[in-house]
Amino acid sequence: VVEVDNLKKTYYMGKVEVPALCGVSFMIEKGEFISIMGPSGCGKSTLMHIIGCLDRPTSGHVLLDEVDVDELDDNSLADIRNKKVGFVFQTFNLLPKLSAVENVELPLIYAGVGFEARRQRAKELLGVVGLSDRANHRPSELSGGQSQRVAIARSLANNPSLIMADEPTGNLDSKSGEDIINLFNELNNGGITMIIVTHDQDIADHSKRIIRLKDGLILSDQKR
Amino acid sequence: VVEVDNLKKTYYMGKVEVPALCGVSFMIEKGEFISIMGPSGCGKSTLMHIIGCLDRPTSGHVLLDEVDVDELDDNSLADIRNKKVGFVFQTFNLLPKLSAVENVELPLIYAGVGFEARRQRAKELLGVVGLSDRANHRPSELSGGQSQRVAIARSLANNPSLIMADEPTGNLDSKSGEDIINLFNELNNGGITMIIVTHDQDIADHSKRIIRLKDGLILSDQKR
Ligand SMILES: Nc1ncnc2c1ncn2[C@@H]1O[C@H](COP(=O)(O)OP(=O)(O)OP(=O)(O)O)[C@@H](O)[C@H]1O
Ligand SMILES: Nc1ncnc2c1ncn2[C@@H]1O[C@H](COP(=O)(O)OP(=O)(O)OP(=O)(O)O)[C@@H](O)[C@H]1O
Ligand SMILES: [Mg+2]
Ligand SMILES: [Mg+2]
Repeated sequence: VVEVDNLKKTYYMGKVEVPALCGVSFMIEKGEFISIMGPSGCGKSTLMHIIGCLDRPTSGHVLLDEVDVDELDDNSLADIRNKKVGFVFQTFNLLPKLSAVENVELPLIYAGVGFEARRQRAKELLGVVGLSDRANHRPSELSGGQSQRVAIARSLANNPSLIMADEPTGNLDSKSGEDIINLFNELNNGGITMIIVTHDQDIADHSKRIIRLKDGLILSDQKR
Repeated sequence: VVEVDNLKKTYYMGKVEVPALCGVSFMIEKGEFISIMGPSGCGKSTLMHIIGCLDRPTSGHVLLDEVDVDELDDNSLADIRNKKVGFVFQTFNLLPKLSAVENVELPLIYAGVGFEARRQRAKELLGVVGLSDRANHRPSELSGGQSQRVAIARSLANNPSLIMADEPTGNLDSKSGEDIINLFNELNNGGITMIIVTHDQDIADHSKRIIRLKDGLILSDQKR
């Protein structure tokens, strides 16, 4: 469902070149549960943003369902970002002026879902992540771990077939973190492909394959 | 050095009351290394902000070096915030338009340190957290864990006697996290009082006392 071919990404700051990915290749089949691990700054978020069609590589190819992303027009890309892929950002990226339930509804608005159905689905998802009693709080009125869970709920809104989560438990205590890991397991058992960047060994222990990056290259790619 | 007496904090959203702290009392001696733990949303960051003089309680008292914070004027409070207490926010709170080294210099500017000395001290601190080669990157040009480490470096700028860090290793891999724990240990061996909010058992294992919160109250307060 995801194929990455000799992906490179170099950031430019004025004349300074910052290589973040130096040639990464792998294939992910439908229904896999993969952890991406590696030291701080090794290129994990950069890789996730490129696979999730949120950024373009400097060179190399990304194929989603065997279609090269380069050949997709903007509408198709927006469709993938909104309906096919659920993305949980490392920095959450919630809209500050919307409440928790309105943030979770956002992907449903883009997908054209009506008001009643949207509100019901968003409330249900907040319940799944344990935040029913915080539905009307805006991000500044939530704790760090609560904001993270709203971001997780939002990524599930359109029942995506692929979930990409960048360090989804960094701000959670072990009990809340376990709830999220169980949620991800359940989604994966239902056939959803999971790609999780994590420093948390508990998540890595639940995944069936670990890709380790170092300095923008794959150090190891092992099935467990 | 820190005394907290029956601290309560209630947030108000319109007419809705959200109790975050419901009566917290404890004393911290100079040179202690304390972990504050508890479930997501139980009041840890709220407690840290009040002790760090970044927010006021609804009722109860905070005494720093035996002086009630309520009796301090704004200048004294600013002095405490800038020179006595090094604060690492859960959301980093770096200034987006400044580079990493300029962010670390900020407390030194407030303290009236000259340009040469400031630049040297800031570079030295970035070296301590392993980011010498990212000094000119702005926060948007840094990885999550790199931003977190810049925030840690900034908190050390004025050689504070008390360091308060809110989940300082949530975005770090185990090696980078270990470097930070060793750094905190070294600072504590030098006599600096450490109060660390964490979900990371490795940090808790290095501290000598664990205060556990639940629903805005102290569940346990145990020396190890
Ligand atoms: N400005 C606010 N307005 C309303 N409620 C708030 C506000 N800030 C925090 N809260 C609520 O107060 C409670 C405590 O928040 P706090 O940030 O202290 O939790 P925490 O223990 O740090 O959690 P985490 O581990 O997830 O960071 C939470 O339930 C949160 O929803
Ligand atoms: N916009 C940018 N401009 C310049 N350099 C960047 C930019 N974004 C990221 N970088 C650099 O690229 C490298 C990879 O960043 P990335 O965010 O992918 O790391 P990461 O593996 O996710 O790290 P972490 O675990 O700390 O989140 C880092 O060294 C970072 O400094
Ligand atoms: Mg990252
Ligand atoms: Mg917090």
